Amino acid sequence: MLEARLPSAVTLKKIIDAVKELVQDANFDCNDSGIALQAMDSSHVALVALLMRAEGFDPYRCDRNIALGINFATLAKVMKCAGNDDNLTIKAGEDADVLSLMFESTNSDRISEFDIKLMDVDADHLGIPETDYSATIKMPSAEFQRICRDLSVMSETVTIEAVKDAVKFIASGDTGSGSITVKPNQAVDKKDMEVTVTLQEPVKLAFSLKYLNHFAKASTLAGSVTLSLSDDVPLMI
Amino acid sequence: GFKQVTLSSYFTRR
Repeated sequence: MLEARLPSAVTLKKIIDAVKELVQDANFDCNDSGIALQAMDSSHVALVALLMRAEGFDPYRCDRNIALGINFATLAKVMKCAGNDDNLTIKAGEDADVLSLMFESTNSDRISEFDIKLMDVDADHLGIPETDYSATIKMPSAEFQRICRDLSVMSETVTIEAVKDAVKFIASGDTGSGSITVKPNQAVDKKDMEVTVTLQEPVKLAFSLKYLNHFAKASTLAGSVTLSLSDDVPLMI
Repeated sequence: GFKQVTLSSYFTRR
C-alpha cells in the first residue's frame, strides 16, 4: 500500500514536465525511503535517475516495496489538471492495477481524482559507476538552459570545453558558428548565481543539444546545475 | 563528424 501526500503539486508537475520527453514507460519504485525513478530514453542515449525522498511528502506511507509501472505521457496529461498550489495525494493499493491521484485546492473547495492504469514495465536496475570527473562545472541552471537554447540555432551539437577558469560552449554548423564562454564568479550574493569550474585536467567533449535541451527542462526544479565531464564517460548533469 | 554513442554498455546490470 502506498499513500503519499505532497503539500504542493507544482514539484511533481515540474518533475514530470522535465522527464516526459525522455521517459516513455517506467516504474516508480516505491519503498520506505521514497519514490525512485530510473529510466533510459528509447534510444538509450540518456538515463534519467530521480529520487523523491519520503521526507518531501507528508504523510508518506509505503508498507512494502512496490513498482508502479507508469506511462509518462498519461501521467503528464493528468498532472496538467493539477493546480500548482493544490496538495496532491498519490495512492496505490496492495495488488493495485491503478495509481490514484487526488488534487485538492488550497481551500478544499475543489477536489479532483484521477486513476491511471498501471502497466508491467520490466526494467533492470542499472548501476551508475562512481566517476572521478576531469571537470566539474557549477552554474545557474537558467543560464545553462539559455545557452543550450541559444546555441541550438547554430547546430544540433555543442562542444563543451572546460579549461582553467572558464567553460566554453561552441556550436558550429553549415550556416556559421557561435560560442559562449562562462567564467567563474566568486563571492556572489546568491549561491545559485555562482559559477565554479573545478578542473583535474582540461576536457573538450561534444554532445547532442536535443538531449541537453531536454535535461535543461529540469532547470525550474533547482537554481543551480552541475555538469561533470570526462573523456569516454557520459556527461552527468 | 559527431557520432552519438549509447549508454547501454556503460551501466552495469545489477
